[in-house]
Amino acid sequence: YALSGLKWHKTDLTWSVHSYPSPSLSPGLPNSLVDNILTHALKAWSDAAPLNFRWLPSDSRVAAAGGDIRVSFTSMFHDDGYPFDGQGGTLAHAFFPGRNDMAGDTHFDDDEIWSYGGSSSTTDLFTVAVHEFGHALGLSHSSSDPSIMRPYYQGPVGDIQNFMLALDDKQAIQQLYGVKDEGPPGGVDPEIPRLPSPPPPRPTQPSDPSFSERCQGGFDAVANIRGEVFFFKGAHFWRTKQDGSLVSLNPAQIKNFWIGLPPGTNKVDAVYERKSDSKIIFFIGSQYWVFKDTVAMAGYPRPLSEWGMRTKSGALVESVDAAFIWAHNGKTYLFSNGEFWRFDESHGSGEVTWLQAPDYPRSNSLWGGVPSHMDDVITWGEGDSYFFKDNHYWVLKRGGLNQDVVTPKSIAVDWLRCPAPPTTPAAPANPRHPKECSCDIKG
Amino acid sequence: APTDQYSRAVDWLSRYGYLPPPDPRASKLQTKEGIEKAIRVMQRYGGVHETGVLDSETLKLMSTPRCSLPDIVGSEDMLRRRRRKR
Repeated sequence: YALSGLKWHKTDLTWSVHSYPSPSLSPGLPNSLVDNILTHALKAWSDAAPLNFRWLPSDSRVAAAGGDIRVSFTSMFHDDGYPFDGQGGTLAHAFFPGRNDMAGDTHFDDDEIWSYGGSSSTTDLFTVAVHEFGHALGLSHSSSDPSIMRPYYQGPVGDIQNFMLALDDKQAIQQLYGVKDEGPPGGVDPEIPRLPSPPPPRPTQPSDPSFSERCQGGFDAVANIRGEVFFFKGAHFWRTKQDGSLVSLNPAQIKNFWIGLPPGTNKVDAVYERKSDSKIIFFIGSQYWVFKDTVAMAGYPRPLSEWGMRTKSGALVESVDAAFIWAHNGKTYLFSNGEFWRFDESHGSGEVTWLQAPDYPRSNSLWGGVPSHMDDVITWGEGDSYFFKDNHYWVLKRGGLNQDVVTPKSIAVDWLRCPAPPTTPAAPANPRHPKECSCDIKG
Repeated sequence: APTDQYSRAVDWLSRYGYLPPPDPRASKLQTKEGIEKAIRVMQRYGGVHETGVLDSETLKLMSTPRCSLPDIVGSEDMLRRRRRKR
């Protein structure tokens, strides 16, 4: 069972009925029968716990001002934040105990066809009333079966004279108000059960494995897609927005965002956004996919061999390390195993295809000052080329191909909001320990 | 249409506490993973086969007449109710 955390701090409760079902919809339920059904619905609870329910005429001043459980049949919007929805759907609701005006109020949808033990096309008032009075006494919905506090209507529970609560419901009401004719309500502790103590505070050091994954670099692929940089690693990716902030510190699952990759995809080799139509190209092993937004287009994957990339020795390329569009000339560049190829996008037959430029492959060493076996490459900022390898990146300015000095920078710090490794101050020479050790972030 | 069915299901899951209620002050997009998880919880709670997708059994349960109160009462929902009350 589940308790709402609220209960009446008294066991003598009053109840009243402020409106009855419309005779036109529920002709079989005269007001006297409604009162009788509701009386028995309350009795189901008072049979299990030391509760007393006293009926008040609805026109009495006490009922109007401060009765505990006030029943009404209303429809659609009725000023309590829980509008009804016509026949079917929601049937009723009740407010948990408390000191506010609406505590204990129980509303039935007057658009239902209410009955007592009627056919399947009607709704049994007794069954619903027992459930709602459970709420009015402090019980929440239960997923137990059997329990009258299950949220779904499951048909009449049977004869109101002989109805008894299921064990789950009996234990719930007894937890709140005690066992009838036995001891104080709630047993030893008269209050509602306490929640378990919270666990001791955890150290603030990041223990989440996603932290170290994010901050250790070694990305499978990096791509500039629509002005955001995606860092792919394993089955996940992180996403850095144009302003440099991360969409989330936690990684997202590739399979949940990029729809259409094979199940179990746990590594992508390279990704880039096509220039002419902004479609996104994924390379995984010897296949490639074309995505329209986040969904793979029909007909993919296709074999990488369609690109016609052969090594200098004439072998077909089996996988791609990196792919990007060089802002300097708008051409597509694919890298594999220390060599690269250049392509033009062609729109000949309506569909975009790639035409390989002659005189390729060439050696990656032409891109001077950067690693020759990079993880991936993107164009970013003012058309600069960013090369990523392990946890570092190198920037070749504008159309630069061979700069004198390219200083590597930290991917983790500059792109993924990781703390900078502590700088080790120059230690004074220690004659006893001539070789001082220093620890980096991994150490 | 499947999209209608999907958005109605998200609305249902929010209403009964399986998804956080939409915040009128901020645009909050539910993730596919979050919705699948919510469907699983709803299926477990309702005693139907736990698949994480809107199968016929789940849709049938969602259209079963029921009590208006949420099944999962989270802190956000309680807070919202207290605010409305004030």
